[in-house]
Amino acid sequence: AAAVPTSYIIHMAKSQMPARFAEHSHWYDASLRSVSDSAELLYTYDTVAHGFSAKLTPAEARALSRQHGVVAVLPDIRYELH
Amino acid sequence: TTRTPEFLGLDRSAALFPQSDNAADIVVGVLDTGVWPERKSFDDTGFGAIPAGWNGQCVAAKDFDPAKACNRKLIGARFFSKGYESRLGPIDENRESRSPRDGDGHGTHTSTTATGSAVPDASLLGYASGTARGMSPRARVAVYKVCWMGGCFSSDILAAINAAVDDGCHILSLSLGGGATEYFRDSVAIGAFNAMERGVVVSCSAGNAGPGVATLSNLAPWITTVGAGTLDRDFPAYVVLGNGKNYTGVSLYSGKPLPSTPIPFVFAGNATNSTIGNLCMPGTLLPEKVAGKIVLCERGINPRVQKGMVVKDAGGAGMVLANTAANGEELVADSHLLPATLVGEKAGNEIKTYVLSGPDTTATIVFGGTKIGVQPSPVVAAFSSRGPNAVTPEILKPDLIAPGVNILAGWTGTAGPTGLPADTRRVEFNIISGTSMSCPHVSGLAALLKGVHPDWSPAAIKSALMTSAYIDYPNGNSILDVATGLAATPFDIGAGHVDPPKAVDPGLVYDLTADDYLDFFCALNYTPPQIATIAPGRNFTCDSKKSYAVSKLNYPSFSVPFATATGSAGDSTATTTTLTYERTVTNVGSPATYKATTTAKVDGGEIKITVDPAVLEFTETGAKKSYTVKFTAPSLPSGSSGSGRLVWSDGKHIVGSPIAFTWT
Repeated sequence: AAAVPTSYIIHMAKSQMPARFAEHSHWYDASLRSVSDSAELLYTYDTVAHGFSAKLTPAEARALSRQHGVVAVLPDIRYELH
Repeated sequence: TTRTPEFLGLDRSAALFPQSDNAADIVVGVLDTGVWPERKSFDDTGFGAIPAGWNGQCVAAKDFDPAKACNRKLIGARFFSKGYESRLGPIDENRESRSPRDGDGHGTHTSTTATGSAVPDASLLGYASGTARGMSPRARVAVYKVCWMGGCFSSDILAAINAAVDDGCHILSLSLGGGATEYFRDSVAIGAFNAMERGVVVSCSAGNAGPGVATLSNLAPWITTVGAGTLDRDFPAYVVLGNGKNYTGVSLYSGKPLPSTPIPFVFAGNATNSTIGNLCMPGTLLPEKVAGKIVLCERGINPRVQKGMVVKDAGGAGMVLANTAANGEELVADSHLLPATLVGEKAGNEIKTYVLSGPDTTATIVFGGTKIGVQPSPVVAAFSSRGPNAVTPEILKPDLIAPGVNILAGWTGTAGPTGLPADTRRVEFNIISGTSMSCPHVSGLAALLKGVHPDWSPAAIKSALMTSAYIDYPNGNSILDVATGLAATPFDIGAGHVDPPKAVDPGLVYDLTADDYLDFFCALNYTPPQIATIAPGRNFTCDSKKSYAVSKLNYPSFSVPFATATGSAGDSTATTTTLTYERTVTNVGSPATYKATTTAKVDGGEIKITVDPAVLEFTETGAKKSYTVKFTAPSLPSGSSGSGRLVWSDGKHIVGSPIAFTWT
């Protein structure tokens, strides 16, 4: 189960972006690549959240949660119509 | 929506809600199952140019041509499926459209409820006929498809909220939800917070997990959380038993009627080899025992319309569906494919006694069409989720109720009104129920208020809707809860039933800014990362020298949780506790003097409520005045509860706040 990828939402502290990145999307991508070469980035969020979503293994998600500027790594939750 | 505008008084208050260019500048974003753009409800006749600030898109797809789908009414249509597809694999385009097109019906229903243009001669198979129109028919609508056959994923929802805010939506309507969870783990709450911070009103459904306690979704205080009530409209269908007794149920069946003389009538539980045959689950009925007969089924587990299909497939001639204790007397109408009616628990029990009384029982069902003027109405739907708030007990939820039972609105062109694969009927409008239906009513009303008061904050609009809501029928009796047959409590209806003509001129509002919610997070002892997750645009830390309290959040309602004091032997002591709440009201009317009155009712104890000051004098519009409320109560056994009300009035306006008391 630890190796099965699933989707996560990664919330980032935008103000902690290292100076070497010109755009937040580059930082998000680099953060993702630091834990996985193959992880698929789903969305970047810039307005109502700062961060991105990606498909990761649980181990990759744990590793990402320890990266600089990551404030939360939340599992992608299923909601239902009412 | 052939009835709700009248039921909500919108027909009597045209002057209060001028259908002006103001309203046409408001864009409601609906996050749902997409849209069937060919519906007349999206007709843009009379609409001017798309608002200058609109940045949205109408995306192209195989079955979605923007040139034909979007217009000056439906100004945006997008879909978000990356999260869904990453979890469940590629969308099977033989089963659902990878486009904004709505193959389900739910999204077309909610979007037309909020904003649909007026469509004369609307009905579902002749039922509920009239002119269908959304609550804000002059508003524009943008749809964001986030829900698919396998569900709606938070990564897609957050992406859609992000897009909707960027696009320029003023109101967001989300008829979906998840479990009760801390706000920093809830993507709807996170997205809604940042939308609110940008002036966007977010209205969400409360959930359909009622009538159990603490069953609500969408609990964040910056969300308007909407429960469901009935209209004064019904669709009676009468069960006539062979013994001459009649019982009234509801149905939207419109095919060939049953014979007027009773035919054989059997209980499903006696026409099956299954221990749960009474529920009419697929494959459980014995055709030789039900062929040509009316079958009594009981509610539960599988969908109501599927039970009818099970009876039909087994050769049954009709179905009487009986509520059990879980649903009580709540009657939700369905457009069954065979003659069928739903009856309440009491009637169901009597009918069951009859059908079990012998081998030769008979019955028939007579369909009564559409009935208007049903009283009492509204009553709280049993399915409507209830408080208390499982995340923050000090914040009362739901916020209010709105029509959500047997609502007619637009429907998809690819599914029948029951949604069953075997239902080949195609309808322009459908009648369905849920807090999904009540939410877009409030979203549309929020659009109306935003059109009239473009400078009001999301919190002010929410406050106006809440403090003007009513809790009594015109005869003075309290709104009833169909689940109990008793007066509804604030945990059922929040501030009460929405009353738009009053909401447009509320007198006072309880305003809130994003900064106030940051203090609220401090009161909840949220950590800096947790706060940063919800409010990423702020570099905020709580001030260790400052006193924070949830009771200081300027909410338009009060939830007062007392802790039960226990003595050394574990029994309740006679001590009293005082909890103090702080509020600030803003005068949005003329200069006036408001006086406070309070009421409270708690079984087993007496509560003292002190408002200080009890008189607020406003000399100008926009002035703010603060007051405190002290609630002093004895220690009562854990599980005790009560309710009350605080009303500020200047003789013209009634600014009401519900109060809910609990002991834990």
